Amino acid sequence: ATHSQPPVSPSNVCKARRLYVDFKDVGWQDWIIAPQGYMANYCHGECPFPLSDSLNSTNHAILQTLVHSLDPGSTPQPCCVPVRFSPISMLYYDNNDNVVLRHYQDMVVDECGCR
Amino acid sequence: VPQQRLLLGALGLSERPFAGSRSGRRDVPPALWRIFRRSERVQADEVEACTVSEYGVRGNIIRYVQDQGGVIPGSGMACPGCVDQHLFFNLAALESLEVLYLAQLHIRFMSAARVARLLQSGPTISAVLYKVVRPTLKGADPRANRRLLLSQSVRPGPEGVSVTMDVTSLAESWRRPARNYGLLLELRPLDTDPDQSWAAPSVEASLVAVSLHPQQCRSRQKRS
Repeated sequence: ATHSQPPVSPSNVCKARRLYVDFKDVGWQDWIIAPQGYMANYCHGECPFPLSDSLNSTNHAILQTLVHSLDPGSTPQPCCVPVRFSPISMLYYDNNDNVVLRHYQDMVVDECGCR
Repeated sequence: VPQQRLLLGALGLSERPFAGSRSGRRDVPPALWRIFRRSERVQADEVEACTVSEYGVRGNIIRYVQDQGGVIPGSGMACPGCVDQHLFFNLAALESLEVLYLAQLHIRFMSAARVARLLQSGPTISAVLYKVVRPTLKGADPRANRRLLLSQSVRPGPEGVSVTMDVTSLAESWRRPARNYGLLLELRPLDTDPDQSWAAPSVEASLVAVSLHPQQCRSRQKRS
């Protein structure tokens, strides 16, 4: 079954991709003071058999790719998801026109993995 | 709209903050800019992120709350230059899950420009701050409804003079809007020349509230 699938080129493998979120694009520029946007990134790509160490995979994901390689129709590949985030701080006006500085976790995707 | 609400909810906001023009809005306090810039540099440090080192307390949210009070009409009738000012800080925006670690009151007394020009610094003022424990009913003695917090003499120069005070426990009670009656600030001139017309200083008050939202500032489990 594995031989019937096209090989996954390195560019298709699960990894973090660049995504810049501009707060103007979501219409929040009126109340967010800073930053005006930030590099949020996202995860995209395949989790092919065999999973390498660089794909931050779990034991379960390794077994899932094995099962998928044997029967692709019944079991999907593991998902390419964020496994490490970092926080950002945002400065904004609230509804009472107060200035608020708030620290938000899990805002930037630093690493992706197959889970 | 539902999608935006979902996103705002993830950011800990119940609704989209006022979407009007930014003109006329208050400036960002320089201290807050400094903290923001520093947080950009150290944001990878999880432990640091849940502590506001500038104030030496835990927290992931710093609010500069504006004073919504004002001069009490007719308060200048008691004596020339006397001013009674109501200070009111709305803390209803704090979510019930948030833990308030610090509330710091800043009061800045600015001498009237005319007085500052004449005297280089304004006259000495007695500044007495009370917390209001319940609203004063008509005809009742207002002194029964207040508790003394601070009594200080200040002499504002051209640059003004500031008083800072920790009001954390008091601000905790203000989180329930029905129990928030604010503060009363009485200003009385101490050494004015009776021959010289005297103008009361202007007062700018703000409250810095540092709180921690436990769900948004959890400790990260160490991975092997």
